[in-house]
Amino acid sequence: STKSSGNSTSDACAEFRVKYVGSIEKLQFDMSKTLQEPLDLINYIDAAQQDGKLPFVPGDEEMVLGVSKYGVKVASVDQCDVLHRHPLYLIVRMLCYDDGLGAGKNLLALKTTDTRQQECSIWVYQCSSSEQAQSICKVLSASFDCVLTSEK
Amino acid sequence: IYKSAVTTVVNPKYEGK
Repeated sequence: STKSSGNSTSDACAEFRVKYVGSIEKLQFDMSKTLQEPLDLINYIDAAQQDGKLPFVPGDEEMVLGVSKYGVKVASVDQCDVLHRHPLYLIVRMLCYDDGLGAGKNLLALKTTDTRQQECSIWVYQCSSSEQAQSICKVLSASFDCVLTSEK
Repeated sequence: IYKSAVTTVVNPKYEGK
């Protein structure tokens, strides 16, 4: 069973059960500039869902999303296969908001870039509740701080 | 679709990008 490694602030690291909605990859840099404001990003995801580029609801399979100072890792529940690995230094921002479908589910949008910062990608996951989404944001924010302080 | 509170976490490395 996946043991949650607690949340000692010095080394923030935690695992969460989420579902994968979909992703929009390799957006050109000028496109990514229009996606800086949270509401622009949300509207972009909405539009992608309307256009069928992103589903409205995720697949049934639950996944384990791990957040640590190394970044975000998404693996199958039995942790046998890793689906996504987002290194912390390539994560631009993370956004969480109610999906508006009335079931209290929260969407998590992760904006990542490539090493040359020419393109960006949007990864969308669904959390079971806003509390879960908030704690994911907290651990990620702690991870950024942890890396920032260690760089000084 | 009505969007309630939005929480954002920005990587300090990309502040303003």
